[in-house]
Amino acid sequence: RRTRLLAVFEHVNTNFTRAYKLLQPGGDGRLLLENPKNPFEGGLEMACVPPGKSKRTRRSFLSGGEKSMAALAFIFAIQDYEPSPFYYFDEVDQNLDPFNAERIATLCRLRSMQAQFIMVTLRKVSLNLADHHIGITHAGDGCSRRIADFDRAAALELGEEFEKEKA
Amino acid sequence: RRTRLLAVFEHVNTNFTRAYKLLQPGGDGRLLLENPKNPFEGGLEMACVPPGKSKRTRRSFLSGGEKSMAALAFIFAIQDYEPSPFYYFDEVDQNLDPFNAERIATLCRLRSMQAQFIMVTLRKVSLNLADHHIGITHAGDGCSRRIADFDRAAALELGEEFEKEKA
Amino acid sequence: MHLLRIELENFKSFGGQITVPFDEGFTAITGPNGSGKSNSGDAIQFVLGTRSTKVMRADNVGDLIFNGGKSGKQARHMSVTLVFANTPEIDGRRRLRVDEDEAKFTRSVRLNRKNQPVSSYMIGDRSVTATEMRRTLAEAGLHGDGYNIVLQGDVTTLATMTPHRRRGVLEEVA
Amino acid sequence: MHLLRIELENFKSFGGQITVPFDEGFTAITGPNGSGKSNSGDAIQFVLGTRSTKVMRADNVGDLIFNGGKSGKQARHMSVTLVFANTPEIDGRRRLRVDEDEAKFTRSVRLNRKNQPVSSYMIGDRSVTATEMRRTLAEAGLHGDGYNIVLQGDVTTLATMTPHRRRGVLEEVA
Ligand SMILES: Nc1ncnc2c1ncn2[C@@H]1O[C@H](COP(=O)(O)OP(=O)(O)OP(=O)(O)O)[C@@H](O)[C@H]1O
Ligand SMILES: Nc1ncnc2c1ncn2[C@@H]1O[C@H](COP(=O)(O)OP(=O)(O)OP(=O)(O)O)[C@@H](O)[C@H]1O
Ligand SMILES: [Mg+2]
Ligand SMILES: [Mg+2]
Repeated sequence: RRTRLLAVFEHVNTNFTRAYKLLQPGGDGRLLLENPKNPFEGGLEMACVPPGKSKRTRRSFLSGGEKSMAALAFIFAIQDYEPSPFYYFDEVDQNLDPFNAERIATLCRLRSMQAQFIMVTLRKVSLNLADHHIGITHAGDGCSRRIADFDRAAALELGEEFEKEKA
Repeated sequence: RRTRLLAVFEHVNTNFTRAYKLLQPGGDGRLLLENPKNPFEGGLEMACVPPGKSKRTRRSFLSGGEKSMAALAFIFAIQDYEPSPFYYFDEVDQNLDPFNAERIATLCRLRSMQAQFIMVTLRKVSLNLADHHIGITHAGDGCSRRIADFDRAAALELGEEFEKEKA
Repeated sequence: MHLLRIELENFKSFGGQITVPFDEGFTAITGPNGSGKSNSGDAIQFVLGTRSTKVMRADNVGDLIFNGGKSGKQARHMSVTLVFANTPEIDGRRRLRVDEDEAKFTRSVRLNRKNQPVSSYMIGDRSVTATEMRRTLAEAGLHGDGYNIVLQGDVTTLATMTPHRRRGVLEEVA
Repeated sequence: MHLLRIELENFKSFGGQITVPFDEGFTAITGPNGSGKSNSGDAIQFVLGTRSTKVMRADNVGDLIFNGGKSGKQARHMSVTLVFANTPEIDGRRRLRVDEDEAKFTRSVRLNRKNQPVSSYMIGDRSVTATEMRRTLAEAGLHGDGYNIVLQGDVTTLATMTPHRRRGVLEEVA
C-alpha cells in the first residue's frame, strides 16, 4: 500500500510540475507529502510559487485565480496518470483573468487531439478556442432544450448581444 | 432574544422578497425559519423559485448562478436592515451569465446614489456600468502597484487586448 | 472511440426526449444560468459514475426525474443513454467489449406503485447489472471517479480542501 | 461621508508606500489574477473588521507584512490608513466623531526584537485602543462584520452553508 502510494506520488508529481510550468510560465510548482516516511499520517500539499512571487509563498496566500491554476495543474496531472478517451469540465475558468482562461482553453484544445474534451463555459476566450459549440437554454417553462443551428458566432453572440444593448 | 430574532427575521425577509424579485424578475423568493416556534433549534433556508421553474424547487436543485443570485438577494436584504455609508464586493459576479451580471451591477449602481460602492470585477458588463475605474497589477516582482491614468476604456482594454489578439 | 451523443428522457430539467450530439475534438457548451448545462454533465456522471447522487445536487435518484417545470406534471420514468463510437481500431479490436459500431449504455429510473425509485441498467437492449456496466466501461478507460469529470465547483474544492483530504484524492488514483 | 483613499505601507503584496484614491458613487477595481485586488479589500477589513486574520488568508498578523516579493527583503513594519471625508453635514454635525474634515484611521504592525508582531491603532495622530477605534467607526455605521464587506468567495459560502449557520448569520445582524 505504502510503496504503491509513493510510486503514484512520484508519477503525479512529475506531471504536476510540468503542467504548472505550462500554465504559469515563470512560476514553480510541486507536490509535497507532509510526512514522506509515513504518507498516511500526513496530507498532500501543492507548493506553488506563481511567476514573480516570493519563494516563501504558502498555498493559503494565493489569490482565487492562482489557487484555481494550481488545482487545474493537479487535475491535469491526475488525468495524465491514467488517460481516458473523454473529459468533461464545468466552468473551470470562472475566476480566471483572460490570460489564464486562455491558457486553460489552449491546453484543452491541445489535449483534444488525443481525447474528446467537453467544456461548459460562459467566457468568450474559451468559446473562441473551441471547435464545436452547443447552446442550451430553457424556454421559461422550466424545460431545458438544445438551441438548433448553434455555432461559434451564435455562442459569442449570446454573450455579446448583451454588451451591444448596453454600449 | 427570541423576540429580537423574530423581529429581525420579519424585516430581513421583507427586504429579501423585494430584492429577489428585482434580481430575478418573474421568480419568487422568501426566507424560511425551519422551526418558527423555537428559531434557535432550527436553521434558516432561502426558498427560491427562479423564473419559469417548478414550485417544488429546493435550494439544492438550483444551479451555480441561481444560488449566487439568491445569496446576493440575502446580502442586499441584510445591508438594508442596517445601512452603511460604504460597501465592498469582491468578484461576486464570477459565475453569473451576462444578464444576471448586469442586474447585479445595475443594482450596485442604483445603490451607489446613497452609499459608496467598490466592486472588484473581471467582467466587461460590470466594468461598463461603473463610474470610476482602478487598475491594479504586479510588475513581475511580486509588488502590487496602481496603474496610473486608468479609466473605463483602459479597464475594457485590459480584457479586450486579449480577445483582439485571438480573433 | 468518442462520445457520439447523449439521449435524455425526463432527466432533471430535460423534460421529454432530448438528444445532444457531440463531435470529436474540443466542444464548448454555453447558455444562461439555470438553463441545464450542468444537468447535462450530471447525466454523464449518472451513467459513468460511482459518486453519490449528492454530487448531482439530489438527495436520492427520485429527485433526478423531471418534476414538470412551471406547469407540467412530474414524470414517473426517466433515462439517460450514452452512445459511444465503437468502430474497430487499427488492430481490428473494438475499444468497448460490445459487438456494435455504436455502443449504447442506458441507466433508467422509474417510480413503482409505492413511489419508490427503481433503477435499471442496459447495454444496447440487454439488461445488465450496475457492476457489469461499470466493468465494461472501465475496461475502455471510462471512469466516473477521478477527475475525468470535473463538476461545477470541483476546482475550488480541490484548491481549498485540507492536505489530508488531498492525500485521499491521490490514494483513490492509486 | 465616503472613503477618500487607502494609504498602504508594506501591507501584503503592496511593498513600499502606495495610495489608492476613491471617488463617491460606483468604483470598479480590475486587474490580472494575483495582482493584489483582494489584498486591497483585506486592507479595508484589517482596519474596520472584527473578523480573524483567517479571512485575510493569513495565519497571524505577521503574515500580512510584505514578504519582499521575488527578490526583496521582508519588511519589519506595515500599516494601513483609511481616510474618510468627514466635512460637517447639513445639520452641522460630522458623521465621524473626529474634529477634522479628513478622518484618518490607522492600524499598523511591527515586528519586535523577538520577531513577534505588535499591533497599534491611531485616529489621526492620536494613539487609541482597538475598542475605541471600532466604537468611533461603528457610530457612523462603519462595521467590518455583517455583509458590508463581501470578500472573495463569501457569496458561494453563503449559498451553500447549512441552514443552521445561515440562522447564525441572521443572529449576528440582530
Ligand atoms: N428533477 C428536476 N426537474 C426539473 N428541473 C430540475 C430538476 N432538478 C433540477 N432542476 C432544475 O435545473 C436547474 C439547474 O440547472 P443547471 O444546474 O444545469 O444550470 P446551469 O445551466 O448549469 O446554470 P449555471 O450557469 O448557473 O451553472 C435548476 O433551475 C433546477 O431547478
Ligand atoms: N505578506 C505578503 N507579502 C507579499 N505578497 C503577499 C503577501 N500575502 C499575500 N501575498 C501575495 O498576494 C497575491 C494575492 O493577491 P490577491 O489575492 O489580492 O490577488 P487578486 O488580484 O485578488 O487575484 P484574483 O483575481 O485571482 O482573485 C499572492 O500572489 C500572494 O502571494
Ligand atoms: Mg452550471
Ligand atoms: Mg481576488
